Amino acid sequence: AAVVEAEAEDPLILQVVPDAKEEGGFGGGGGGLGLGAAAVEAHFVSFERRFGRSYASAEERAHRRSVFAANLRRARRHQRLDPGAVHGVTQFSDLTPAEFRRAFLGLRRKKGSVGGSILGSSHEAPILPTND
Amino acid sequence: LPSDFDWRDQGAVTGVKNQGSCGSCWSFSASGALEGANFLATGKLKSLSEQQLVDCDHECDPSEADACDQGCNGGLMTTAFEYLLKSGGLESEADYPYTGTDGGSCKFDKSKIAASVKNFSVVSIDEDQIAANLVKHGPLAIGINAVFMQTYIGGVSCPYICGRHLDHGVLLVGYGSAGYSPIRFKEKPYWIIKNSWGESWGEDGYYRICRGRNVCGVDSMVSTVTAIQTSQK
Repeated sequence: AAVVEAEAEDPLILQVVPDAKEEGGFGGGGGGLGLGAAAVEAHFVSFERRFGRSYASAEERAHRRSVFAANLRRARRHQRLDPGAVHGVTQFSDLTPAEFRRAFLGLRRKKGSVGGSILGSSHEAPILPTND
Repeated sequence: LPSDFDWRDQGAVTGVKNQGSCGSCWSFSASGALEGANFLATGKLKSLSEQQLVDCDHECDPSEADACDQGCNGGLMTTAFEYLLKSGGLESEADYPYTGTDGGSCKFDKSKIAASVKNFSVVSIDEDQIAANLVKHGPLAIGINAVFMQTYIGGVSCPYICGRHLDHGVLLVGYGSAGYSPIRFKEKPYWIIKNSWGESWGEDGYYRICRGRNVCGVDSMVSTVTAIQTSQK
């Protein structure tokens, strides 16, 4: 009971408790890092089912599975760097970071901008009062 | 400023949309801001067309002739607002539905304009100013570094380290005062962000990120838009 109470009060403890059964998020534990090939395969099958993935060939599936395994490790890293959120398997878990950027991002950053406002722009917002 | 604020509670935010495999986040950010501004101007919430921006907005930055809005290959919300000022406005989602591809020609019909931009502004990197502009003008188009969003499932994101290189356009719809931050052992304020990756991503399509230190560059590219009332034929 003391352990449970300590965990409830200090979620940091939960970060290092491995939980291979965790399918989605890793907020509660390990998942991903250190999983054996069979466990990764089980996670990947679950991912395919959940997000309706089918791949053109066995080679493509094997490649996507390796990307997925890398993303499990990445999610775990993100979980450590961002403990207030839950990170884990998402619909993007079979995409490399580069593929993800190409397909789902697309903000063109303006050169020469400071704080999102172009120097000397006539579109700079006036300062609003915030004390009332 | 209120300690908590959410434009969804005021009916100013349409349902979560899905950009598909197309780098058109900037168009969803821009249209979402105009949807909110149009709601404030007219009292009616209309879902507006992103595809019109994808197909028709090729506006370039005056200072960088080669930096233009390019459909699924990316764009910028402020240049989208420039396009909207010039073109007259956005059609509704129903009249110009989203396809998630940018190979088609522009089918913009001026007679079907559902919302028009009156003016737009960029907001300084000051969280109080961002909150004030949010409350006064409606949801804000913002840029963010999306590196943690690929694996995000829920909660308040507050990474120790996150690049401030902006690569994703989203919509700031509100803020809260008390999201629990386990590493700091206290409640931390956060922004509420509408994304365009469908409802199955994140918290029903939304992302919460902590306020206070420009995490992931969230405070550094913020623009607000105001709308004029239009009559639809």
